Amino acid sequence: EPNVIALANQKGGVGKTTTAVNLAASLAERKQRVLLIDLDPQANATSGLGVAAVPGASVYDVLLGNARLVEKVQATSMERLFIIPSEVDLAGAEVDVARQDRYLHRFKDALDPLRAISHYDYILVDCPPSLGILTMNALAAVDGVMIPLQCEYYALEGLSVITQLVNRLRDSGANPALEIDGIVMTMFDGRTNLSQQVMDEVKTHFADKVYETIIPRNIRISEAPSHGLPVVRYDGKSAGAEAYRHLAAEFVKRSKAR
Amino acid sequence: EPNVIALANQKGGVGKTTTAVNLAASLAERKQRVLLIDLDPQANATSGLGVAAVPGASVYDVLLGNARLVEKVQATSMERLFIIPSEVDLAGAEVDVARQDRYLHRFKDALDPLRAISHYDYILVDCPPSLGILTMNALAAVDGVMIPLQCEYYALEGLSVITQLVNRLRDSGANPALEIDGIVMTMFDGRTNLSQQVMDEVKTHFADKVYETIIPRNIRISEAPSHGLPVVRYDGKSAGAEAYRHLAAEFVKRSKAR
Ligand SMILES: Nc1ncnc2c1ncn2[C@@H]1O[C@H](COP(=O)(O)OP(=O)(O)OP(=O)(O)O)[C@@H](O)[C@H]1O
Ligand SMILES: Nc1ncnc2c1ncn2[C@@H]1O[C@H](COP(=O)(O)OP(=O)(O)OP(=O)(O)O)[C@@H](O)[C@H]1O
Ligand SMILES: [Mg+2]
Ligand SMILES: [Mg+2]
Repeated sequence: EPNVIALANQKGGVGKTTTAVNLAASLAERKQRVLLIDLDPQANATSGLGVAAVPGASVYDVLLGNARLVEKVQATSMERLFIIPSEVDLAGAEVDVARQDRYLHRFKDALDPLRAISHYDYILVDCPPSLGILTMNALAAVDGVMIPLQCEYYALEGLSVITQLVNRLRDSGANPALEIDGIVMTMFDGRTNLSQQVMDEVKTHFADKVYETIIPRNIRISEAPSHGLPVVRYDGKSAGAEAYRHLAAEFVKRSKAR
Repeated sequence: EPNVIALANQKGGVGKTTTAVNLAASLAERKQRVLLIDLDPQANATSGLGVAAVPGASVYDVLLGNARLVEKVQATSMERLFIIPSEVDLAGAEVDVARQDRYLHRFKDALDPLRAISHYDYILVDCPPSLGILTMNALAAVDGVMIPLQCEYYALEGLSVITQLVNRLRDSGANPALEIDGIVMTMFDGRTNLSQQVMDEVKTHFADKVYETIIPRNIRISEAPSHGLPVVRYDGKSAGAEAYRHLAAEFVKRSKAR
C-alpha cells in the first residue's frame, strides 16, 4: 500500500507546492512510483509540472461522488510520476462539498479504493493555504503531514496551529493514524540571522520532527515553474535540486523507519 | 469619509500583511489617521504591530451581529494608527457567518456606521490567502483593492483570478463602487531576471494599475515583525522603510486623484 502524505500549512507562500512538486519528482528519479494530487484551486502544482488545468479534470466530481479518483490520474513528462490536476471548478468545492453527507471524509472515501488497487509507492497531496474543507479532507485521509516552513517570523507564529490541529484530528478519532511526518525548513538564507533564529526556535520545540535537510533559497527553484518543470529537471546541478534530492532520500528513510 | 481599501490576493505569502502594516504606518507618519482591520485568522497584522491577539477582540462578534465595529478599535504604539485585531475565534467565522442572512454583506453592514461617525482618513483591511467568506465580505464592503504581487511565477498565474473577481463584484452590483486601487510589486530582487520578467508581464496587461513604487526584497522588512514593529519604526533608514514611504506618497496621490 502507498504511503500517503499531505503538504499542509495554513500560512501562505511557505513552499508547500514547491516541496510537493520537487519531492515528487525526486522520488520518481529514485525509481519510486508517485502520484501527486493537487487539492489547491490555485492549481500551482499542476502548472509546476507542465500540466494544463482542464475543466472537469480535478477531484471536484470525485468529492461530490460522481467519479472515481482512478479516472482522474494523468501521466506527466516524468516517468513514474503521475498527477491528478486541479482546475477552476475546485474553487467551488468548499461550498458544494460542505452541503454533502460526511463532508469532511469525501476525499478519504474516494482515496481508500485507490490505495487498495494502486501500485504507487507514495501519494502526495498539495493543499491550499487555509484550514478549510479541502485541507481538512486531506488531513482526514492521509497517513502523515509534511509541514514546509519558511524561515520567517510570521510562518513560525502559525506553526503551532497546524501541529495542534494534526494532534486533535488523531486524538479525536477523525484520523487515528495521522501523524506529523516532519517539518521541512524552506527558503533558508544563510546570510541572515533570521533564518537561523527561526530554525533554532523550531528545533527547540519540535526536535526530531525537523528534517535534517534544509532547502536553501535558490533562484533556480523559483524559475523552474515558469518552464513547467521540477527543479531537478530544469537545473539538475543547482543547489535547489540537490536539496530536494537529499530531502527525498531522508523522506524515504523516515517513512521506512515508521 | 475615509477611503477604505482591502489588501487582497488569494496567492499566499505575496506581502499582503507586510504591505497593510507598513503602508498603514507610513500613512500615520504622514499625519493621516489610519485604522487597520485584521480579517485574517492568522492574526499576522496584529502581531506585526505588537498587539496581542486576545479572544473576543476581533470582528467575529461583529460579523454575527453581536457587537459594533467601533467597540473593537484599539490604539497601537504609533500615534494616529489604530487597529481592530484578529484572534483565534475568527477562524470559526467562515462557517458561522455562512449560516447568517446576508452572509456576504455582514462586514459591509458593520462598516457603514463606522464610516459615518469616524474621522479616519484611511481604513485598510488585511485579508487571508483565500477567496472565502472573510475575503468576500471585505471585497463587498471596501472602495478599492490593493493587490500585492510577489515577483514570482506562481503569483503571476493567480493575478487574473483576483482582478476578474473584483470586476465581477462591481458589475454584478454586489459592490458597485469597487475598483482595483492598484497592483504593488513586492519582494523585487534586482539580481534575478525573474523579477523583471514578472514585472514586465504585469505592466503589459495592467499598465496604469501598476504602482510605480516597487518594494524590494529587504531583510529588515522580514525582521521587523519579530519586534512587533513596522519597518519604518524598526529601521527607518532601510531600503524597505523608504520603499513603503514612497508607496504611501503614491497611494495618497492616487486616492486624491479619483
Ligand atoms: N527554496 C526556494 N527558493 C526560492 N524560491 C522559492 C523556494 N521555495 C519556494 N519558492 C518560491 O516562493 C514562492 C512560494 O512558494 P510556493 O508557492 O511553493 O508556496 P506555497 O506554500 O505552496 O504557497 P500557497 O500558500 O499560495 O499555496 C513561489 O513563487 C516559489 O517559486
Ligand atoms: N519586501 C520584502 N522583503 C523581504 N521579506 C518580505 C518582504 N515582504 C514580505 N516579506 C516576508 O515574506 C513573508 C510573506 O509576507 P506576508 O506574510 O506579508 O505575505 P501575506 O500575503 O500576508 O501572506 P499570507 O498569504 O499568509 O497572508 C513574511 O515572512 C514577510 O516578512
Ligand atoms: Mg501552493
Ligand atoms: Mg497575511
